[in-house]
Amino acid sequence: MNIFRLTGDLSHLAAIIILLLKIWKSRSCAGISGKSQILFALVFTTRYLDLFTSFISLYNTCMKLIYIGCAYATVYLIYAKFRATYDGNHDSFRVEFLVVPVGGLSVLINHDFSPLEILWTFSIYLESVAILPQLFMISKTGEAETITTHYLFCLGLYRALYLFNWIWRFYFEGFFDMIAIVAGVVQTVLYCDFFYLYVTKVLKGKKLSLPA
Amino acid sequence: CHRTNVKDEL
Repeated sequence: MNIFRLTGDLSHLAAIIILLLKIWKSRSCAGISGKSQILFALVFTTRYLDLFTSFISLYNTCMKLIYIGCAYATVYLIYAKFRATYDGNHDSFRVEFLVVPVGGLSVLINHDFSPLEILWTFSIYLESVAILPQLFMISKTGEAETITTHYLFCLGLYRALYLFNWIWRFYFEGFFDMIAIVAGVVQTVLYCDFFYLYVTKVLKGKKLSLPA
Repeated sequence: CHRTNVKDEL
């Protein structure tokens, strides 16, 4: 555990909590892509199956349970409790275009051809693109609430910090995992355009709106 | 690859 890894995890946790609180406090999930949230729930479910097979640390187990619990709570709020506020018309990204290629890729390129390992690989690949329905939704409506942009910033920052974590681990532990690194780079790059808008607009007190 | 190490990440 190094400082990048820890702050990365906390940034990820902050993103998840920010989104849950935003929906809960405003009693609305307007502007939030339910599809991205379903994909994240799928990511956590397929990655953390090792909860049943191996124990790493209390920290590890607790964080996994919190991530999974929050992911399903978010999906529940969007598709059940506050379903009336869900903007399905603008959430029109075709997720099969992500899940099918990612599924194929995880069968083809993995560390070990075993069910748990393939599911882990699937979750890594899927996480790298799971935010696309959300970004697509924002590009479609042309705007995002400021609290939603804070959520996205924390979520992007988390993977960027993991990149530094991997650089650290490579130098000090001689450890690297090519699948996680490549997917992590892809995931971080997808946020770059958003990071630019966040810094130039949101941090200067303006609402994030795209030119028509 | 050090696969067992990666599982300690989230």
